[in-house]
Amino acid sequence: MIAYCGTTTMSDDIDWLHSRRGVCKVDLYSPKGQQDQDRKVICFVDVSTLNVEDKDSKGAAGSRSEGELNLETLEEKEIIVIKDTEKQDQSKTEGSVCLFKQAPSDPISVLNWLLNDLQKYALGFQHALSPSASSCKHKVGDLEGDYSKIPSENCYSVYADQVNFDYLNKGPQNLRLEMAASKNTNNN
Amino acid sequence: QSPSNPATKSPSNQRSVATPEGECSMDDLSFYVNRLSSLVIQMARKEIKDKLEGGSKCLHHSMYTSGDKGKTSPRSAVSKIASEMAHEAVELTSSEMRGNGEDCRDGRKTFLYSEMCNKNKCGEKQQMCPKDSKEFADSISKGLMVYANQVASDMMVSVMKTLKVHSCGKPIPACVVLKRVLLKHTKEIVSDLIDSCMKNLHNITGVLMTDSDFVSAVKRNLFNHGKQNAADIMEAMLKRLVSALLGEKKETKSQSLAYATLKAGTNDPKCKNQSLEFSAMKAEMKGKDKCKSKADPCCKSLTSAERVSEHILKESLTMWNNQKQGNQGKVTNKVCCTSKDEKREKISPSTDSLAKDLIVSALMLIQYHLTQQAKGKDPCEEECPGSSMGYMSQSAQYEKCGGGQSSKSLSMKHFETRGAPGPSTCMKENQLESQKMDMSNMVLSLIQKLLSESPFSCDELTESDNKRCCDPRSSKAAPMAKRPEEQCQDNAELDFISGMKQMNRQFIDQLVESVMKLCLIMAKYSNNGAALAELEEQAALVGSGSRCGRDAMMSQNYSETPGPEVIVNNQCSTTNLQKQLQAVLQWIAASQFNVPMLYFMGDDDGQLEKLPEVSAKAAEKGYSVGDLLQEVMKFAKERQLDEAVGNMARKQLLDWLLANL
Repeated sequence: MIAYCGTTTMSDDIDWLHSRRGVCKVDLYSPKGQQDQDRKVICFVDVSTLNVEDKDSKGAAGSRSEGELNLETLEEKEIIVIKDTEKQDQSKTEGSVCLFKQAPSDPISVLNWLLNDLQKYALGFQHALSPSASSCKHKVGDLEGDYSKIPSENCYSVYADQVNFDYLNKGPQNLRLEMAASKNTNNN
Repeated sequence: QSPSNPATKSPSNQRSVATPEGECSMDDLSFYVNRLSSLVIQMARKEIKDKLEGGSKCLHHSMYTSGDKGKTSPRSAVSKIASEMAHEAVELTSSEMRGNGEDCRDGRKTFLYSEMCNKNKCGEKQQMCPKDSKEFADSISKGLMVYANQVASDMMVSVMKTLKVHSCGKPIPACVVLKRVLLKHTKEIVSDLIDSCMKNLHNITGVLMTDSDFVSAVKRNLFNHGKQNAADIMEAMLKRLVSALLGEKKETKSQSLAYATLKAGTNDPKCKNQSLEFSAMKAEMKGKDKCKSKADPCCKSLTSAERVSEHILKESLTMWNNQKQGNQGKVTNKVCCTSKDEKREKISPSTDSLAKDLIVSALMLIQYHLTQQAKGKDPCEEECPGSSMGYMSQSAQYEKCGGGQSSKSLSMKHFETRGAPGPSTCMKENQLESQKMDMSNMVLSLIQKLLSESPFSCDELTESDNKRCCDPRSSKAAPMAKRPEEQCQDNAELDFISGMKQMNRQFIDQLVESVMKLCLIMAKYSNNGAALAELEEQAALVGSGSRCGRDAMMSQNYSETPGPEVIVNNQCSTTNLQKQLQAVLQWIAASQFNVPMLYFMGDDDGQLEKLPEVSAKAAEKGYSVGDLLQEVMKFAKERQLDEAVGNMARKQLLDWLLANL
């Protein structure tokens, strides 16, 4: 069983166009050169690019899409963050998977679609970077089904004890997610 | 035509109306008076017109014929003619009235009128072509007055001649008749006067506006006035700006005034002006630096980090003081019983100590940064043996000089210390450098004093918190707090506690934000990589060394702290542009959340290989998140335009950013 909870959309309040924050450094990831340190991996997945077979057959996300959480009905402004709540001893790397549906790029209003995309990425970062042991993490089953009752909120966090990413597979269709559910609950 | 006697057309027949039978009505009376007045006016007009047409060639303008525009003519001719005519008319009327033996009630007006006409005659002396515009205006006004007087005089004569009218066998009081007649004619007279005035005014302005000298003089005057006003406004604005930037200049005696104010705590009435005093201290140092311009030159000698440090220090001190004042005010206003005092003390010390820790952390960071900066920017320190005193020792010397000395004297001592023993070239450089670093020294000295004081000593943080209840500075509130006032209600106490919590939380949040901003800006503006690393270590040490600081770090929002390094793996892009755009937007989002380092995974097609280069360039040029987003918007709009015109040869986003950042 996986717990999830609705959260407020803090990124709505960000005035992106007038933000004076400095830009961060960017580099390309090279596994060999990285030292073992506190890092987080965020995988952004556009669910509209995944074919149904993969979604249904792979991992917990797919299993949830069959039941309570249908990814095909995910709205453009919604995002689901699947978080790993346990750090693996060997890498300390926490992982999150951000599932969202990409909005069509409106050719008229550049600002709108830019901000729309930006907001989704911000939500992803915001929830993926927040501590896993935050108050947002409810006990398993506490808020089951509640996400659908909060239509005004467009971000949900789904917590799993362990998330495994198959980075070796290339292409969006071949992404494989595996989430280990909590041990003391019913596993769907 | 008169309603009762249509045959009456002349003033002579008018008398026949005023028959002793008294059958004449008031309407008849008004009619005749009106008729008489109109006749007089028409006659006057005709006479004036005849004289103008048959007179001098200069007489093109008149009060009633203003068709000849733009020609220069003797404007006083009209008034002169009118004056003469009026005078003659008055003379005739007066003689007639005298001959008829009537009681002339309008003698005073006639006299005035005659007097004015005589005066006019004597003053103008037959000058037909006056050139002075003032004389012209005077003559116009006099002419109008003459005309008005003439009309009024004629009316009065007519009225007086009809005063024999009886109504219903009784003579009508003269004043009643006069009033009615005057009312009847008022509109016409006023309208006539206004019309005349407007025509003359039009002539005057028309002539004046075609006079280039006059127009240029008016423009020049207006410009001078406007310029003066603008200069005054600008000066006032600049003064306000300067006062806002530097604060009100007060009698600041020492560099440690702000500190002294802080030290004095809530009992010191100067606390209210703490920020001003700090600003005044800054202004004094500015004057010492011989910065002649008003605001900027002082700031130009500072690095961004110094400015921010200064700002944060001031802000922290102000907030700290405000918070203390708030506490004091709350305690004073909401006096509670002893058991409730304990509740308050349980809240306040913990939050205060937390706040203190944060301030200490910020101060230590600033101190460290300034020290590092001094080491890095002062190469002559080691080369010139005589001026080898480091900033730390200098600041120590400042401390020895004592808080009683003015910052100016401290600065002079600083100059002497640095400049005197060294070679001349080095001395000049030292002086220049010392000027630049004076602010740093002062801030550093102030910080060291603050840190060395017991209220801010890390070791005594907890003790000081505990002692604060017994501190003499806070003892003013204590007696009041211990007063046994039983009427204090529980609700008020709860409000007080919640208010305290809220206030402390806000205060601490602001402090945390200030500290973290400082850290980030220091890291950003630091050119020395080693120093940056040390700074980070120092920050970590400060954070770990301070119990409350660590707790605060733990509790603060992740968006305000540099978070962990983030590896992004995108699994949704289809086109190259989308992939690049997605990466840039994610870069923007990560920057907003203070991610220190963002890695992108899975760039097998090499689409993102230029992204590190772009980010380095953006960081180098100081681009903010907003700036970067606006650049992306520009790119997207350009692309839309290109698509609209069918231009397919387009740059990719990262290439475009590289070229345009």
